[in-house]
Amino acid sequence: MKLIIAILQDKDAGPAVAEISRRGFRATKLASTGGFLREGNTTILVGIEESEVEHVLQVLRRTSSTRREMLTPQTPAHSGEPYLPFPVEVTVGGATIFVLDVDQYEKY
Amino acid sequence: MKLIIAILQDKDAGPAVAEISRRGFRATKLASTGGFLREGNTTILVGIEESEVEHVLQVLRRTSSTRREMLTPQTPAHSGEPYLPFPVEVTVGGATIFVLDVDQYEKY
Amino acid sequence: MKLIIAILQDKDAGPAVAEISRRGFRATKLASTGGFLREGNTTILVGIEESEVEHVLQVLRRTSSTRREMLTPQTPAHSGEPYLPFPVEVTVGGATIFVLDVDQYEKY
Ligand SMILES: Nc1ncnc2c1ncn2[C@@H]1O[C@@H]2COP(=O)(O)O[C@H]3[C@@H](O)[C@H](n4cnc5c(N)ncnc54)O[C@@H]3COP(=O)(O)O[C@H]2[C@H]1O
Ligand SMILES: Nc1ncnc2c1ncn2[C@@H]1O[C@@H]2COP(=O)(O)O[C@H]3[C@@H](O)[C@H](n4cnc5c(N)ncnc54)O[C@@H]3COP(=O)(O)O[C@H]2[C@H]1O
Ligand SMILES: Nc1ncnc2c1ncn2[C@@H]1O[C@@H]2COP(=O)(O)O[C@H]3[C@@H](O)[C@H](n4cnc5c(N)ncnc54)O[C@@H]3COP(=O)(O)O[C@H]2[C@H]1O
Repeated sequence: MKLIIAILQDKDAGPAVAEISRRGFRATKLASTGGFLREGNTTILVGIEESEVEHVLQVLRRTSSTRREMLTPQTPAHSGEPYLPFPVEVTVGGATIFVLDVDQYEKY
Repeated sequence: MKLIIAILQDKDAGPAVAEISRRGFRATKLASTGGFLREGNTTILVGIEESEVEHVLQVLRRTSSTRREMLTPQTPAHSGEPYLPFPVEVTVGGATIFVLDVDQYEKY
Repeated sequence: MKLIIAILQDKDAGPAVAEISRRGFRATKLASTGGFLREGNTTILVGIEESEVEHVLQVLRRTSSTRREMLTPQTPAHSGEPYLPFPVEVTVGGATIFVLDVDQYEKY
C-alpha cells in the first residue's frame, strides 16, 4: 500500500479526482495554501496498491501538468478603455507529488 | 514513532479525538472532502510510539467503524403528508486508516 | 527526498513559511485544529532533499519553539475596573514535527 500526497492547482483538482474515481480508485481532498504565492490550492490523498501507483500518476500527469493555455481575459485590464477581448497565452497547472510507503492499512 | 493518517466521518471524528485525548495521546484534525460523494469528512493525524499504534486503532475501531444505526428522520420525506416519525435503519460511519513510519520526530 | 509534516501555532506559521521560502525551499499550509484544546493551528508540508532537512528544522526551531513572551493584555480582564495595562509573562509557540521518507517524488 502506498499513499500519494499531491498538491494541485484548484482548477485541476476537480477533474483529477473525478478521473481517479472513475477508474475505481479512492481519493480525499484538503484545501491548502501555497507558501510562496499564498494562493489557495488543493492537496489530495490517494491510498492505493503499489501496482496501481503508475496508473494514478498518469492521471495526474494528464490532468494537472504545467502547460500553456490560451485564455481570454474576462474584464478589461484597465477600465475606461474600449474592450476588445483577445486570447492571451498563460502558464497554468502544475502538480507536486510525494509517494509514501504505508506500514499498515486498515478499513473499519 | 509512527504517524496515523485516518479519514473519518465528521460525526465520528469528535468522539474519536476526545477518546484519543482522554487516553493521553495527541491528535490534530483537518477538514477534508470525499473524492466520490464530495461530502465533508475529517482527516486526523496522530503521532504515537509504535507500541501504542494498536491502542489508537482500537479506539478508531470502536468509535468510527461502519455500522447500522436506527435513525428517526427529522422532517417529513415528502411535505404535505401526515408525518408519523418512525425509525429507519441506515449505514453510517467508516474509517480509512494509513499508518506511516516516521524517520525523525522533533518537538520544539 | 523527505516530507516534513509540522504542526505550528497560527501566529508562528506565517513567519516560519516566509523564512522557509526566503531560503528557496517550498512549503504548503493547511488549516488544522488541536485535538485537546480544539483551537485553530496550522499544519505545513515541506518536501525537501534529505541533505536540507536540518536546515528547515533550524528555521522551525528558531521561529516556532515554545517560549516565554511578555504580552500586554489588550482589554481589561474584568470590565469596570480602572485599567492599567502592564505586561504579563505567558507561554506561546510550540512545534510538533514528523519527518517522513518519500519513496518517489514527481513534478508535472
Ligand atoms: N517541495 C514542496 N513541498 C511542499 N509544497 C510544495 C513543494 N513544491 C511545491 N509545493 C506546493 O505546490 C505549489 C505549486 O508549486 P510550483 O513549484 O508548481 O510553483 C511554485 C514555484 O514555481 C514558485 N516558488 C515557490 N517557492 C519558491 C521559492 N522559495 N523561490 C522561488 N520560487 C518559488 O512559486 C510557485 C507557487 O508556489 P507556492 O508556494 O505558492 O505553491 C506551491 C506549494 O503549495
Ligand atoms: N484509499 C483511499 N485514499 C484516500 N481517501 C480514501 C480512501 N478510501 C477512502 N477514502 C476517504 O474516505 C471516505 C469514505 O470512504 P469509504 O470507503 O468508507 O466509502 C466510500 C466508498 O464506499 C464509495 N466510493 C468511493 N470511491 C468510489 C469509487 N471510485 N467507486 C465506487 N465507490 C466508491 O463511496 C464512499 C464515499 O467515498 P468518498 O470518496 O466520498 O469519501 C471517502 C474518501 O474521502
Ligand atoms: N503526537 C501528535 N500527533 C498529532 N498532533 C499533535 C501531536 N502533538 C501535538 N500535536 C498538535 O500540536 C498541537 C500543540 O501540541 P503541544 O504538545 O505543543 O501542546 C499540547 C499539550 O501541551 C496539551 N495536550 C494535548 N493533548 C493532551 C492530552 N491528551 N493530555 C494532556 N495534555 C495534552 O495541550 C496542548 C494543545 O494540544 P492540542 O491537541 O489542542 O494541539 C496540538 C495538536 O494539534
